[in-house]
Amino acid sequence: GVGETMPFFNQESLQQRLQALIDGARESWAYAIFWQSSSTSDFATPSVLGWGDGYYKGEENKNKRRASSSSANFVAEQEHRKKVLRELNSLISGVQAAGAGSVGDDAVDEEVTDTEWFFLISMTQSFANGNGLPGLAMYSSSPIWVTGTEKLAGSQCERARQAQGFGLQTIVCIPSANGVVELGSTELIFESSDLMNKVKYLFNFNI
Amino acid sequence: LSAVPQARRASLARFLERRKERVVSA
Repeated sequence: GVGETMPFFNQESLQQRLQALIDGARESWAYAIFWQSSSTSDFATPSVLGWGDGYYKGEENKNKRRASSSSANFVAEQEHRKKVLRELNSLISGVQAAGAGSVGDDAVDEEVTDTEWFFLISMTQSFANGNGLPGLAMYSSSPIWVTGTEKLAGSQCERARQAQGFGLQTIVCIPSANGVVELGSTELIFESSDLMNKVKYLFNFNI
Repeated sequence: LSAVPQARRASLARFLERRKERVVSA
């Protein structure tokens, strides 16, 4: 398994663990994020969870959710998202060697879905211990599993409400060594010990 | 871009590259 063959904590190994977690799952998760804790052995210093890495898989039934695609708001929002993506794309392409994976305009001009956008803006977020779903999971040392539009919308956590606004129906945060693993889906997925065990196996490593 | 931490930059590059693959294969 991945956990046995990759003993070291690095970006590549983290990405493979996130992939292994949702590519092999029966449920259709749209993404997995590892929120990395800044904490050290000094327990007096408050820890912050920041972006460690993420794997975006996408939604299975994307076409079902395109009801409002002709509204003016939708068009304006898409223009904004594509503009941001275009800028990010040129920044990334600019630092890569010529021909080494620059992304063409076709990909940028394709609709940027709500789930993709939620994943992208997640990269700008961080959570103090006890704040937001990931921070709360870390603070309580127990998994948080929120299924259903109403539960997400009614959550005290801004991130859960934001997820619901972008069409997600399930969001899960599972604490692990040095951070929190978060998964999101546009489907209704109910709590399973299978996923918890997988996270325990794949992410309980020490830096 | 140098202000963007390495982890996010790598994740972003990967996301954009995979998005391109999804669009091409669609």
